[in-house]
Amino acid sequence: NVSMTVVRRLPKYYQYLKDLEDRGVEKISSKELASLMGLTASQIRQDLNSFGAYGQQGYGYRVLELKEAIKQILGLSATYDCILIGGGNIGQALAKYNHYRKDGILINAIFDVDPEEVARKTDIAAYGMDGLEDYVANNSVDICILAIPREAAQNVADRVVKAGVRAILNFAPIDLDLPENVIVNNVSITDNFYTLTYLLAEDAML
Amino acid sequence: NVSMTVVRRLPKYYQYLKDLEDRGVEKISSKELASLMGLTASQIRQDLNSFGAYGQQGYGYRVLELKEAIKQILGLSATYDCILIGGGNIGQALAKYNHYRKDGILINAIFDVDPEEVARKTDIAAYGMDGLEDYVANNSVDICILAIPREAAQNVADRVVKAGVRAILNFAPIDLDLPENVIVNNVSITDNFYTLTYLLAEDAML
Ligand SMILES: NC(=O)c1ccc[n+]([C@@H]2O[C@H](COP(=O)([O-])OP(=O)(O)OC[C@H]3O[C@@H](n4cnc5c(N)ncnc54)[C@H](O)[C@@H]3O)[C@@H](O)[C@H]2O)c1
Ligand SMILES: NC(=O)c1ccc[n+]([C@@H]2O[C@H](COP(=O)([O-])OP(=O)(O)OC[C@H]3O[C@@H](n4cnc5c(N)ncnc54)[C@H](O)[C@@H]3O)[C@@H](O)[C@H]2O)c1
Repeated sequence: NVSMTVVRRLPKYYQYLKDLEDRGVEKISSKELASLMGLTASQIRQDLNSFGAYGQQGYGYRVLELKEAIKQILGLSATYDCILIGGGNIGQALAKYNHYRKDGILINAIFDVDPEEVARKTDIAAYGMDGLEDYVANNSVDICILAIPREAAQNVADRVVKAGVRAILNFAPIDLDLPENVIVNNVSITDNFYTLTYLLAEDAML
Repeated sequence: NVSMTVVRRLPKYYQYLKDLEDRGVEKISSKELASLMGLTASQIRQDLNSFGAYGQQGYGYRVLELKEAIKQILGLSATYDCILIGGGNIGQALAKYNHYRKDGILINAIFDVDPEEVARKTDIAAYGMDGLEDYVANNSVDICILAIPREAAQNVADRVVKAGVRAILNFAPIDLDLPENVIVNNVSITDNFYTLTYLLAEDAML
């Protein structure tokens, strides 16, 4: 199988290939793609070969064909029904960002302890937390996004999994303790700040 | 020097040690810390040894001492003056999140093409884009956060660097082309969604 390190590079390939397609470029060599993306040509060949044979010796890669292949590998040819729990600052930013809809990632409902406040700020249907289990039982839910305070995250995640949801995108700064068969991806915006402060502190010491 | 893979694990150590301190735990063995964090004891010893000798054979690590050491390595014992460019959805979420202030990461001003709209939603001073260079010349700016549309990001980043800012946290989905001596960290929320869709698509194929 393919390592997650390679998988995590795929979105970057996908972005660059979309840009090339927008610019009308039909084919590109691994060398040209490498210099564009700041990688080596052998890294590109190695990454892409782990998913199948795409390029041709001496010809390079067909941009449209490779883009579609990566889109397929990333699962973006399907659509995903999502619920968002927590319609606060982060939740609102996610709900209002329409690029996700273009990728087939649809936020269909928001759950919050204060649904009236949430409903004032967004057009997506907002529900109280007591409506969660009924909603999951009667609607398709592929992904649950958690944008709630850290203290509430484990309890709410347990409810979501018990209700039958199998994938969680978690913005709360806590490692959720969930069954093996649940896919969890933690997003930490704060860690990105810490990387900068580390590098600035290192700079200052040089 | 220390590899960035290890550096990117430090925020997680920092979070766990803060939690242990809150719970009044004074010392912890690498084995106990490993089981708590889902790592191996040898990984923990290897990571921490790359920054200096912290644990004692047979005794383990002093929680407070190790936490302070990691805080120091992450540069969090200093304060960082930040400006935020783009006071839209993401910008507002960052501006309103007060955990950063506790870490000494201070957002002191927001710049936007529509500063009146931004000023309505937050207490932080909001300026038009023509005030950028003057502000950087007359105030301390350690980090610039970019939360603007992709099309505007390169031009704005060039202005920010020309004005003298050396570190950028970029939320726009584009790789900025900047001089070597500028520290840039790209945050991609979208990539986290793609990781989930990849894993869901993989699951569906099994
Ligand atoms: N805003 C940021 O920049 C940022 C950065 C890093 C991490 N985070 C994390 O993201 C999460 C969301 O942050 P935010 O800034 O959007 O917070 P917020 O306070 O603006 O929003 C939280 C929302 O969750 C709701 N809520 C609270 N308890 C709940 C519960 N038990 N069940 C359901 N809903 C509940 C609140 O009513 C509110 O609408 C937090 O865990 C935070 O630590 C935020
Ligand atoms: N919201 C999300 O969930 C999300 C997810 C992934 C990536 N992003 C990226 O983050 C960035 C910000 O997203 P958002 O959702 O906050 O967008 P937004 O449209 O809500 O906010 C953008 C802000 O930038 C300002 N602006 C536009 N052009 C400008 C310029 N030339 N100079 C200065 N200010 C300018 C606008 O007035 C607005 O206040 C975008 O690049 C977006 O692609 C957002």
